[in-house]
Amino acid sequence: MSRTIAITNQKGGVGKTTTAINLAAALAANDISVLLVDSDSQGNSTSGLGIQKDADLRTIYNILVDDMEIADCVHTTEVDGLDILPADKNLIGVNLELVGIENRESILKRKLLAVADKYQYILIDCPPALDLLTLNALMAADAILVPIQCEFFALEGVSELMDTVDRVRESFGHPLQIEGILLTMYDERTTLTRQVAADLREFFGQDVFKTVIPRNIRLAEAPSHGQPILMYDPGSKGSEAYIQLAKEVLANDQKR
Amino acid sequence: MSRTIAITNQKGGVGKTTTAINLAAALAANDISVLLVDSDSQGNSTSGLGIQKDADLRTIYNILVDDMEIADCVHTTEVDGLDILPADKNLIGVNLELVGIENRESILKRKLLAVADKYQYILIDCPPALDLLTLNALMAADAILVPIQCEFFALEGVSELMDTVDRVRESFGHPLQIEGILLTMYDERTTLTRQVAADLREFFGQDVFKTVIPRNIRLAEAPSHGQPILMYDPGSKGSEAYIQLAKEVLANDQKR
Ligand SMILES: Nc1ncnc2c1ncn2[C@@H]1O[C@H](COP(=O)(O)OP(=O)(O)OP(=O)(O)O)[C@@H](O)[C@H]1O
Ligand SMILES: Nc1ncnc2c1ncn2[C@@H]1O[C@H](COP(=O)(O)OP(=O)(O)OP(=O)(O)O)[C@@H](O)[C@H]1O
Ligand SMILES: [Mg+2]
Ligand SMILES: [Mg+2]
Repeated sequence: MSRTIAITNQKGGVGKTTTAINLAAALAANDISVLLVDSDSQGNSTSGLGIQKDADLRTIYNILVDDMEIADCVHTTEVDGLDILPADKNLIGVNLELVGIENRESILKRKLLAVADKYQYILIDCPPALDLLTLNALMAADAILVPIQCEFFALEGVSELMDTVDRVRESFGHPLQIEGILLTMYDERTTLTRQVAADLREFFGQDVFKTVIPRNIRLAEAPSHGQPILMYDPGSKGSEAYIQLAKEVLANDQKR
Repeated sequence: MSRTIAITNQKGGVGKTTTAINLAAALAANDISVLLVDSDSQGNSTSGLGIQKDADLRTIYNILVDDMEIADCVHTTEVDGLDILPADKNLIGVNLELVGIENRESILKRKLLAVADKYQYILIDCPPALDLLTLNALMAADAILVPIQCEFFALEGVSELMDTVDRVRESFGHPLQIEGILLTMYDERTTLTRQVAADLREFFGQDVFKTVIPRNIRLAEAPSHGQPILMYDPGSKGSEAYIQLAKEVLANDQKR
């Protein structure tokens, strides 16, 4: 059986894709088979792992709208043990194309059942919105991992996200857990970062990961080479942080 | 007559809201009457200007779905000459609530006609998506201003945004201009920033603003005080940059 984690936060630019790519690669480096699902029409996880977005690329769009199977759309990556279900701009119309379709919020969940035995972890990179794509990810997930920048606007959106999680639990009867809250782009020199971090630890307590991802330019450079940080610059602070995060996720999941 | 500018980029966290608030305030400081329209369900422009999101707050939702008039929903702010049409989480459902409504992409455009004589500039802060709210902003706008971080993922999304602009021009026959491409969170010490900036200047030429917004922590601190940077820290690099940007926007518009 696999564990499925949705990497989500409707606030834009907080490190969802960077976390999806690098946590997936760090888990795979522990001899774990991992599937990364890109559910954002920007397709940043897809290009960040070096997948070319040709016109005939099979993507998550084909799963959600054309009823294709995941095994027919999955690609291997340069990272041993890490496969990806890509995304591209065709996803832009999905919110409207699925209007009126029965159980449209659970399509991804149903499709992932077919590959659950093949992967130990399935990570889903979500778009910056509380839309049908994010809802599909939440319904398919066992837990959510929330990357969050320690800044004012990021703090504001967290309660909306938790409201959405409660709605998924109550109206769909789906027992969604919290994998953890991840502080990203952490710059300990600024008071703002330290203040917001303290607020988040007070609000979320143990749910905040001990691992903190520092601001590290190598993390922003890696995707332009189509590689995760572990391949692009294994000695960097960014790489060490994501290796550490993978260890913490594995240790927490053993305890459950 | 007023000039309406949509501040848009589907890439998340590139400085759309920060630009909307601070350009609006800097224009108002030139004795210009400005309306800032918040069209993002996160409501960051709304809280960044100190507006409390009470349950009975009238917002853009009431304009789009309840057919209220803009004059009934507009709020003054602490900045002389700057009004805001707020947003809150009720907007989350709008993409689906307007399905099937005739001319749903032009509601905001029609509503803004009623206040065009009251404001010299109308700025619209868009969500990180190419959805119906952004389409409403593009249809209502004379031009788009695209904040962009000089990083790999931000570069990837620009061609999709330009495709959307072309579609608005062709299928809706709406002559949307480019106000400019704004480089934000610019850190001249990194090669990545310089490389991506060079790529953008090559691709967009004159459309790239001469004014560049540097990374400046005071810009991230200001919204937690509910103030634009011009009030929070008028001597900061961030404040100077947005004052400069307002001058450049005014000079460009004189020439048109
Ligand atoms: N720890 C970090 N240090 C430095 N740069 C980072 C870090 N994490 C992410 N970045 C960079 O910041 C930008 C935003 O990160 P990313 O794209 O991963 O966020 P996101 O939440 O997926 O954005 P979106 O909401 O658009 O999907 C990217 O250019 C990325 O390379
Ligand atoms: N020039 C800058 N220097 C430092 N911090 C900045 C700068 N511009 C914006 N920020 C901070 O970066 C974060 C992202 O900016 P902002 O929220 O304005 O982007 P956005 O494009 O509106 O995001 P979204 O896609 O979620 O709407 C915010 O916390 C903001 O305070
Ligand atoms: Mg992303
Ligand atoms: Mg914003």
